[in-house]
Amino acid sequence: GLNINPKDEL
Amino acid sequence: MNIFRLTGDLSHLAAIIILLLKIWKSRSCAGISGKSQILFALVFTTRYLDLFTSFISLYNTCMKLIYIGCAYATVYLIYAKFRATYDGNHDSFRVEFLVVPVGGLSVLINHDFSPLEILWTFSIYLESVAILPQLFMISKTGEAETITTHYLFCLGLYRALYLFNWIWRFYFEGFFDMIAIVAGVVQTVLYCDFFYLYVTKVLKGKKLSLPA
Repeated sequence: GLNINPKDEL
Repeated sequence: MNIFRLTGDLSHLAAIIILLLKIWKSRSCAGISGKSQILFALVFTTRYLDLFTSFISLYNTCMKLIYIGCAYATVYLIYAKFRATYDGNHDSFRVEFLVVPVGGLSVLINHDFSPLEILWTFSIYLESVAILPQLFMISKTGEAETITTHYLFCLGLYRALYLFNWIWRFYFEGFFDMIAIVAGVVQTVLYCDFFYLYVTKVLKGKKLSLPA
């Protein structure tokens, strides 16, 4: 899926 | 969180701290591109604005704060405290040739046309090319101090480990983020030439110097 907020990666 | 992601983050942290300590201990930022460091500070600033909007974990928040803090500390050391040692003549990469296209691209290609998401996208694209002023500087002077090459190796290794993290996450979580992956591949590829020199020269105890 798409990574829209929240982002867990740095 | 998997082992690639964790070691990637730690490698990133190691790179940042190696650079800070190198400058602090030698009281000099010779050979370091201040422009790349400004770009990294900009990368962290635009990416971690979600510190204000969402809490993910204590680990996440702490690492973001450390990265941002160290990035600005590095810029401060280069442009203020040890400014006299800054090699501005060799740090001549035109950063507007990176920032302007990256800004345009992040407005055009993003997951969601919202301010935070566009800034996050901008930071991902910018990070992928932010090291170019540093690599340009090394190619111009034809050499790099060994400690600087350790910094670059850790920084390149970090994004390479993130690639493995994304492969892991795709197989085990069905997760993928095309923007991060494509930018991450570009970023890692930019280090390949350097990785080769690092393995063939620095790890064999030689100084990294390029043929004239």
